[in-house]
Amino acid sequence: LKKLKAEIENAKQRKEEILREIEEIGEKKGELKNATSEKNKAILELRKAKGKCPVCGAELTEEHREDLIKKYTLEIESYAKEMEQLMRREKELRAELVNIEKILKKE
Amino acid sequence: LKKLKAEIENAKQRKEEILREIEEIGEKKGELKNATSEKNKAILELRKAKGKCPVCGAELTEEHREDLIKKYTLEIESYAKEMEQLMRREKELRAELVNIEKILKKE
Ligand SMILES: [Zn+2]
Repeated sequence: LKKLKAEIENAKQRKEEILREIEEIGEKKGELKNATSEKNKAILELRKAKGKCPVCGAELTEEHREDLIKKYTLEIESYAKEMEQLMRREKELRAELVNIEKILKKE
Repeated sequence: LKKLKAEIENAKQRKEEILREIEEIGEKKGELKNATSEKNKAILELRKAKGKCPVCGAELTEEHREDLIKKYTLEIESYAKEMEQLMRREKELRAELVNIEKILKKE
């Protein structure tokens, strides 16, 4: 019986950790969505720009404009990769949670 | 009869001028709408900015940021005034057009 009690205790603790990690993943996903939409907006602004920045008015050479568009496009791609990793991790955690719930049913 | 013919000729010419002017007003209204939405977008970007421009990355002091927001807000107000004048002018032209059409009915 002692063995079962220890197993249930571990399961409860693990469940808490999983829920906390899933919550953190949710927050990170929100941040990535926001960052992606910011960069997409900046790219739209830069595509229209001629000679100066449409937002702050600073001088903007053709070369600088193209560099920025390239830089932001690469950032958006890295956000998408990170998002995929988070979704995969979340799926693993949810699967583990299902097993943990089974153990806790024995209580 | 000669008098009537001259009146109709004038009316036809005036109608052409009115239609051309109404068309030009339409174009200007489109430009003002576009410029207003550009500036509103730039103000939104500037509100979020901290230390550097969110689009081109140039350094942006607190003072410069506030000046730009003020400048763009004033520009939006002047666009709205111009829009009102255009709408008033368009109303006058349409009223004149109604009278012209009455003359042309005599043809
Ligand atoms: Zn800028």
